[in-house]
Amino acid sequence: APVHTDTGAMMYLSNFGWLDPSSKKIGSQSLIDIRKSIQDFQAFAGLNITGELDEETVETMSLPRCGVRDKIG
Amino acid sequence: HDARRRKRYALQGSRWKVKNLTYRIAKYPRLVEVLGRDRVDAEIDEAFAVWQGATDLTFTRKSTGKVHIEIRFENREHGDGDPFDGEGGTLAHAYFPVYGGDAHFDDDEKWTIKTYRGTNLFQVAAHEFGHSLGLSHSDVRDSLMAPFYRGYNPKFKLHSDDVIAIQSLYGKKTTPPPPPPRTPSPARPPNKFPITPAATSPSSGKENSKLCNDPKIDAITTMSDGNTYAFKGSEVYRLTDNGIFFGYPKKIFILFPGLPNDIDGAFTWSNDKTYFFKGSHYWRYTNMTMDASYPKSISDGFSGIPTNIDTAFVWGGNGKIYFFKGDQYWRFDPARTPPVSFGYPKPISNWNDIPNNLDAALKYSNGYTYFFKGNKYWRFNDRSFSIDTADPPFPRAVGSWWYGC
Repeated sequence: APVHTDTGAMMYLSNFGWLDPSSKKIGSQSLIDIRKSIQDFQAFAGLNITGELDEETVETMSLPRCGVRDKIG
Repeated sequence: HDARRRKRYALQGSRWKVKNLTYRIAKYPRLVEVLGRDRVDAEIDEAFAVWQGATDLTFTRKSTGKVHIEIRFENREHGDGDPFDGEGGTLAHAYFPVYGGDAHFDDDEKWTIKTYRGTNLFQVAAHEFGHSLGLSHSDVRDSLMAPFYRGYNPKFKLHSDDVIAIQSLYGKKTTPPPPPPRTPSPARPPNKFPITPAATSPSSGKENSKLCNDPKIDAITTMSDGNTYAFKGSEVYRLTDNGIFFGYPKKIFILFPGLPNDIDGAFTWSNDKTYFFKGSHYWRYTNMTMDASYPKSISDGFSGIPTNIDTAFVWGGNGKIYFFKGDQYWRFDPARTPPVSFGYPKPISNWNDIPNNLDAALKYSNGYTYFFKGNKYWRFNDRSFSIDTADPPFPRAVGSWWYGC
């Protein structure tokens, strides 16, 4: 799913280790968790830490990159 | 990665217990015919050399058999449960040492070598091999181990964050102290050389044996990527501060497609293009790609310059282009009309003890101009317009000072 959609962004965060792995699927993540995951990713990528899927964050998620997870559990 | 923590590298937690690692390209990219198999090999060699330059790790490429790190170009689902996603998005992934260390590249990408177009193979490979060695992603945006692709960089060098990371796993490089560098006497402290990602130790006998036995070269130049290349017969040597870059010499026709063997001279101009001369023609390259409509006749672009030159270089003293042949030299100034002023050629004896019939000449990254003939070289002092005085004096043996003999 394209990252500019919520589902796409959740997939991205999940693929690269930013969502709590204990959650079985994206839908079960509470809003607070997701907000926290977005903040963690924004801090890692050097973005403004808003907790929102703002334009800059979605743009960064669209960049070509390495497939290895950012956060190794 | 804790948001409040200072930005820096991250380790996955495993590393290799051996220092001499082997690798093999088990599956080449679909574009291998376009790129050239040997150029893909050279690009992967250089990606490993990045890490060899900062540690005592060594990397040896094998074409068959079991190796530590296997490299494959695959697309979509390729058997490891981590499918690629077509062009763009994920470019490659690699496994940490505890999981085998292999590296996979998405073969739907347009992999390219030494050009700004497409996806630069060296840059992505050097990153993935960081994972193969135990590095995780860094949140230092400019480091090699940051997860986002940053495009071709002809002047690539490891970020200090990457160096600290890899040395925290495998220690600092402890190879024997390099021979006295060829940089000038303390009177003029040497320029800070760019961190050559290569092994900076003198090369193993293999790479430089030919040059040690017969140090005469055809031409030498520092190209726009900041690296210095010596040309001899059908081969090209990439030089480090103390010897031959790991994995060289390579065939000229592979690295510089379209360029003939046994060239006469070469220089790199302020437009970042490199000009090669042979007989009555010259070739122009951007990095290692020949520009369209070349070769040309020397008279078409370098009017007033003879054919079959001995060497050509940009003099550090005035930034003009000089051509040497036999016992004469010509000064070529593209900004003047005519570019070769009246009164040229002049006798080489004007250059105070620089010999006639030179092999090569170069303005090196330390700002000095060097002249090469047979197994000797001279360093020129631009200010005094004479051969530099130093201990030991010039001429010096080129093999031990330039080729790591």
